[in-house]
Amino acid sequence: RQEATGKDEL
Amino acid sequence: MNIFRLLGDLSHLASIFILLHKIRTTKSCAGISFRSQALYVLVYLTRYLDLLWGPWLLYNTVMKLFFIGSSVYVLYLMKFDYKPSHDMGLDNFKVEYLIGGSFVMALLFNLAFTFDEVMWSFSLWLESVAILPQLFLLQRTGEAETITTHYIFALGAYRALYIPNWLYRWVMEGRVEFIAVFAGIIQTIVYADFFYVYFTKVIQGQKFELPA
Repeated sequence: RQEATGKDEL
Repeated sequence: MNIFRLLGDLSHLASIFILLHKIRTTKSCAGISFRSQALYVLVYLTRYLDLLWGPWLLYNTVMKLFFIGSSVYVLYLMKFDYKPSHDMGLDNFKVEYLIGGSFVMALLFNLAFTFDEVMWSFSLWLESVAILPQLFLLQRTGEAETITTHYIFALGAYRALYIPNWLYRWVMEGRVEFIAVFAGIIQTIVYADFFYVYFTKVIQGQKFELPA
């Protein structure tokens, strides 16, 4: 789930 | 990282500095919704739970700590240093519905039915409507200081700029996060009326005034 786009955004 | 995301984040940072500048120079938080500010604290605390366990990317971590810290600081300023200037009577939007509705949406739409994932989804839905008490206050006063409108614009532009960022990432990386995108689109639609008045009045050098 870490690779979901939103997870590396603010 | 792409130009849209970077501009979005810079716009978000700018909005906070504009807000702090407004409070400091006018020595007043008149026209600023305490309720919206409190919702942002809740948004950041539930969104950035991963600060507790990582992974800690330098850029993201610094920004997350700044968003949490500055939003708590604004609440502190409003509650203590500039309390008398706070429009208590007019700032009475029922935030319980926003929190409750966001929680229901988070229970229905999440990446996994776990505490952190439900909180992450909750933060996205809540952020999409967290500006409503502020816009409601604007509506009730009928006008706003220009600097306050710059603050609201920069805060709205941040999420609007995330939309081309998501499109870019969808095309370039083949990844898309539907909860974030859908909530982000709702958030931008919530600002639509405000953007319209901002572009047609404030940018032309006129005062932000709503038609009676």
